[in-house]
Amino acid sequence: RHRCAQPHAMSYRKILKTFGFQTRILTAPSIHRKSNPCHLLLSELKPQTLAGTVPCLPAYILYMCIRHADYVNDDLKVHSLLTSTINGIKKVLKKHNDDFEMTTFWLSNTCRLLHCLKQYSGDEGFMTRNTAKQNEHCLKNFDLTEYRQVLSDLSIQIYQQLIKIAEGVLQPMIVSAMLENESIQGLCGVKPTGYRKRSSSMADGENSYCLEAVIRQMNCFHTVMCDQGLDPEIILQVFKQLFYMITAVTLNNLLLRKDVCSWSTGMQLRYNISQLEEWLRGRNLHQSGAVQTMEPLIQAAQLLQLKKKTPEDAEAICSLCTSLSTQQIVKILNLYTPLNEFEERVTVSFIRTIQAQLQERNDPQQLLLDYKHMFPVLFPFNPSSLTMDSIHIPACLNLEFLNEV
Amino acid sequence: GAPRPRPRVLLKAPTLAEMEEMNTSEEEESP
Repeated sequence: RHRCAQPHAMSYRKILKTFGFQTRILTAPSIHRKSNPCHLLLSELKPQTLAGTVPCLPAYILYMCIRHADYVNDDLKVHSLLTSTINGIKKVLKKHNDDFEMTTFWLSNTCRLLHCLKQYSGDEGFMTRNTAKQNEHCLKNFDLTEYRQVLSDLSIQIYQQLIKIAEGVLQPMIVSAMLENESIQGLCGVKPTGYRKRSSSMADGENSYCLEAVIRQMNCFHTVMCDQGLDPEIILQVFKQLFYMITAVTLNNLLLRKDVCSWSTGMQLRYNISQLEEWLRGRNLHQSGAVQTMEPLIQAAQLLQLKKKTPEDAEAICSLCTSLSTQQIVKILNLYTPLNEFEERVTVSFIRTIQAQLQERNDPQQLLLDYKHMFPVLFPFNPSSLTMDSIHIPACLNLEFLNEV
Repeated sequence: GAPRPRPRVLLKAPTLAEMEEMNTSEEEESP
């Protein structure tokens, strides 16, 4: 039986009264802002304030408000509430456009609100995992499909901001951590001589990073995303994107720098990649596709280490380097720097053999990877097992004055 | 049998860009 319980008799009915459902709720003069719960919820809320509460609490509170407006069959209230929410989130994100935690917090909440609008839409396709109690909280009067599309578009925008922030933090660390830092004991003695370290990445200066620093930073990103209750599928996509960027920046540098095209860098690079793979496994992120994005780099590291002399060596290289283009393989072979006088430079005829073997490949023409490339993001439906009745507004939200309304 | 639920009314929504435009013009209007 289609039944729709009266919204839970807690303070959110009062929240709605105080909201006033003004279309300009978030642009109201500042004198009203201090007593505006929407403003408090959206603009002044710090993720740390909600530590220890239900993840995505603002999303649940906002859904309860929308549900109440639906229950009283007031389409203007629904419009107003959703518009205020969406504009409010955009405003907060603009203000905190370099804050990873804040961006994660609102990505998490926007996705949760989107999931709620699906889970409680009344559409049976989204209700398969609902309990009978949860079904009582479904929308009764309005179909919010179009608003779901807007929230989905907003989620994409927030996701892109999140990636941009994370990339901005990681990018300056990549070259020194992946190509220049020597963590394998004894490799220094087998570095090619005659090249000064490049100053571009300040290898010897204060901006030098080791791989542990990159891993520490990724641990930090991962912990924040988990703490903020971001959907696990989104966390996987974040790391796939970040690992692609690490690969692209590292490989591009390798393709342009003779001093790092050596057997010893190949060895160090392979070791670094294995450390990153181990980190992914340790954090249960191995299914993210991140390792697959590193494939060209893994092959480049192997190419640096393989023998490069006989026709058999050429064949081995061609069958191994399937994720590198002919142009990239040839470039690395041309840049390859022998370790010492006992190792020979790669001969022109060897490179010609490789080119002849690979000529049937239909490789892309560009040498470098597009490190700004973004994989399309997906937000799979992730219903919550939580029941709306169990949501309580904690005192830390400073919304308690609503009880006096 | 149980009465069939009333079909829900589709609420038309502006796009994200339109929403931003409206918000900006409202901000400009406000003193």
